[in-house]
Amino acid sequence: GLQKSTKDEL
Amino acid sequence: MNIFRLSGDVCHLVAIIILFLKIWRSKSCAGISGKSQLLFALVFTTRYLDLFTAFISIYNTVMKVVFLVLAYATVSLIYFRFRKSYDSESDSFRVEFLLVPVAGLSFLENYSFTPLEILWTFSIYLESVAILPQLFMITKTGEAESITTHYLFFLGLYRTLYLANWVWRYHEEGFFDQIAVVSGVVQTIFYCDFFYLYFTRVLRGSGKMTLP
Repeated sequence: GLQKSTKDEL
Repeated sequence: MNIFRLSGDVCHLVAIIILFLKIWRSKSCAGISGKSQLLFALVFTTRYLDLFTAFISIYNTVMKVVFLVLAYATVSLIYFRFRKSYDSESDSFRVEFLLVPVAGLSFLENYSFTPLEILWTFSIYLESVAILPQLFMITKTGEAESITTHYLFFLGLYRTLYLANWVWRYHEEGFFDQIAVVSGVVQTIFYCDFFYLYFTRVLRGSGKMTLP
């Protein structure tokens, strides 16, 4: 799937 | 944001508060691995460097500040205020065996070779092994106070809920962060043995968890 960073996660 | 991630963050916060209050009220850090707490403080420090550069939401910013403050406050309780009760003899895990491979891997396997991204990757890999000194200390002393096991339960539960969050985000948003997911699976696997003991020993009301 599309790879996005989890920077919106803690 | 989804219910899995929100409940995961709440479990994480509960775990950190349980530990801090346990040390603060008992005025002792007996049975607590200062090394693991140092590693967690390092995890938050290297992961939340974007605290002032990338605003995501009030919730995100507040939680990052709370995690950082509580992590450093816990470390200062262990190594300063109640250092006489710190059992450095039992807290003998060689953290360099964690830091060197984790640092090496974060240079090899990352999404982009920039300082912020490598530090974020380092924090993700480090978090998956940061609890090992604490688990090692429990096997060494052969026991853990029940409050410590509750701390470990919520800490293990938080990343397990994050795994559910990533399944949900993959299903809903086509989102998949390989580094975070693989590390999260490894991190949760380290808790499996503890979860077994927790459910079979502590929740049976035997109070203290004593290892076989």
